Amino acid sequence: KFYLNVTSIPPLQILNATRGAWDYFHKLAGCHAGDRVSGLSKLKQYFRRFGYITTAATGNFTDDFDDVLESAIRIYQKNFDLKVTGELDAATLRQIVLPRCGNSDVIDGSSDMNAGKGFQKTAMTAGAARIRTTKR
Amino acid sequence: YSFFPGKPRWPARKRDLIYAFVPQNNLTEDVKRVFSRAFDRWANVTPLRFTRSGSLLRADIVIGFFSGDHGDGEPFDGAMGTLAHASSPPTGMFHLDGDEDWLISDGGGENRRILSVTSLVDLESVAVHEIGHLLGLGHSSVKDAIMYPTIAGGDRKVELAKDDIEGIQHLYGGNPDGTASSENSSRGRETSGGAE
Repeated sequence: KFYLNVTSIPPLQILNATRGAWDYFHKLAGCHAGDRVSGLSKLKQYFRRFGYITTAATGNFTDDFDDVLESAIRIYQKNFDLKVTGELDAATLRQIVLPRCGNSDVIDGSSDMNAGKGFQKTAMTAGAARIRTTKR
Repeated sequence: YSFFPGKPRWPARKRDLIYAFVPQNNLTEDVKRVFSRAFDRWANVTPLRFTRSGSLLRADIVIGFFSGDHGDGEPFDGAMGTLAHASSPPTGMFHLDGDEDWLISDGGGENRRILSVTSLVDLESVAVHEIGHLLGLGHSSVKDAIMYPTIAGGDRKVELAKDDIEGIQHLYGGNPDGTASSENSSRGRETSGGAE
């Protein structure tokens, strides 16, 4: 639907604003390495979707908070100038659930998102099996 | 700013790019004007020019709204979530999620919060971002940059930031007819030059 201006939006539309597609991830707050929590596999799919996990697996992720996930979180935190903890802290989750562009942040296993700010090119490291990425 | 691997860009012979809308969307002029404004923002700071065409055959860039799986391997996910995606040069595919609620007002040139809580997405903000991809820019870590990957519902962010301008001018150079450059735009003021 297209709305010409803010006043044309029905009040109910504002009151019943659709929950974010990824609000579900808020329940993963506080998870850290070694945990097994239902929903972590979906978070891995999210990170795979945006290039942070480059494994060739086609969605068969486990709910384990493993090295692959921790590595993905660290790279994500660097890219979004968050404190790099490797954990699912509140600031990281607030960023993850925001609506966003569907293009990947990490392409072909490396990320230049921070390149303009003097960071070194961030290679995908420990645990992130570098096999191939999907070319659109 | 960042680029796609290999730094693809439109070739030097292609400085006048033609865009067209998927006819099945039956978009109104109000909607099409939003894209025109978004293209202008990039034209103001580059030697590139953008012209709308009614013919897909002539178009370098094709714009369409789609829902769910639309055949490019990157299905949309309903309201919110992913809002749009675009290809790197010289492919020219620009897809937007047809399940979003889009605001198409001419909200002015300034970045601002339109509503405090809403699932409404400012179309021009997303269009300016995706055109950056179509021209060769990747995502940026600079929060004020257009090429920052996320945008909150109800936010309007349409002003090119210094980071965006530096990135695009690295690929194409500045606008020979204008004065806009990264030097005179500290953090994305409305840039002058070109038609303005």
